[in-house]
Amino acid sequence: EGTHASLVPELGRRRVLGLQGRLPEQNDAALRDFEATLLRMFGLQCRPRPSRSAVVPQYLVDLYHAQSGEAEQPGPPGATFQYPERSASRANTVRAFHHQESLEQVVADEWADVSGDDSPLRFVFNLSSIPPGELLSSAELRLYRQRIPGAELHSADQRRHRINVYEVLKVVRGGQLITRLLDTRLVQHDTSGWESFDVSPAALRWTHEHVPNLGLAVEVLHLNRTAAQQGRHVRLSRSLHTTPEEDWSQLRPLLVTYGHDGKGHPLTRRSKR
Amino acid sequence: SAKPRGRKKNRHCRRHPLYVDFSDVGWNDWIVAPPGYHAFYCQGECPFPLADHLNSTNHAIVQTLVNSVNSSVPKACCVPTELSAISMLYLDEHDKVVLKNYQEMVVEGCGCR
Repeated sequence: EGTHASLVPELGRRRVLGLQGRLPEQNDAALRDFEATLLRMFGLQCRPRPSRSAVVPQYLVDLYHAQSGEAEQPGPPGATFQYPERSASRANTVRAFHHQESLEQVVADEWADVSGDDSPLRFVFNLSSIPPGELLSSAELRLYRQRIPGAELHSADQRRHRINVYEVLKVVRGGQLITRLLDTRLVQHDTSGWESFDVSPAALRWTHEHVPNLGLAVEVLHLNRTAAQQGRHVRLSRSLHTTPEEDWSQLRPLLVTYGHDGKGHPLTRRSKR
Repeated sequence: SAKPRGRKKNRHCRRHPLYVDFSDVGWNDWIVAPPGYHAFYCQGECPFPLADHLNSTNHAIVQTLVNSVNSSVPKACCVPTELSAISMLYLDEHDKVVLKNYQEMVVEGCGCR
């Protein structure tokens, strides 16, 4: 707060000042030290100043409620939350990352709606905010699938999509990607919901082995190709459907990392107290 | 006539309520949840002889015993003997959302140590 410490509001600060008979400068310095100590305790270098565009993913809110024993609270309609028992049991810190949209290939963005091309879409997640002392145990890429209206009219074969998630190892001339498969799943487009893909090997390579992070690539294949369904089931890009901005911010791909900073116990699911 | 007997205040070491409200210090802009939490604190006397419920150590019993005959040796201190963790959901310095478990944030039990 400029020259003043921000921890204690002005009113409280004046009261403390009066009680202690200290000079304002001494008081502010003490409060600044106090705030810095508290922030260090929380593992922060400075006081966070969230921007207006910051979005808190519903998945982390649900995870928090499960953690604090408030999971009984009803979520949004249609929400299906599955507690990541295995990942959370080895971690005390969960971080959420959205991809850097500025790095998206414009061409790739267009195919999702129009061309029906099978080229994978590339997503780059900046994980540099993970502190060096935090050891990742796992990471998942979460993708939202939206039910295609009238899906019930299609045969089981026509409803099938395969989602492949790759780590990008190299980008060669012409934008072609050299990749390795991390996870794959066969889904049907008659339901909406989140799919979680294990991308731990890539996240560990980027953070532990300091291998350059070239991102992940996602490929959605409609097994019984029809122009009407191709590229319309999995929410990969902003332009895929004309929905409000808030909708995209909550439904866009999300990378979630599970790590431990060596302090304290892992996350455990609590019952309501 | 006998004086009306008020409820005798228990001054022995025990846990007291203490609610930490993040909005009071203006931290609710980056801490998404919880809005605050019950931290509690320990306060009270550690009298001679130490009762079982005061969770004392052998050392605290000896120190209290010595204090009863030599007041220059202080009494045992009323301190947290059991603490628990809380989870916090917040936005960090990079605008990233973090859910973290912080150990030893809540006093669960107090004792004389």
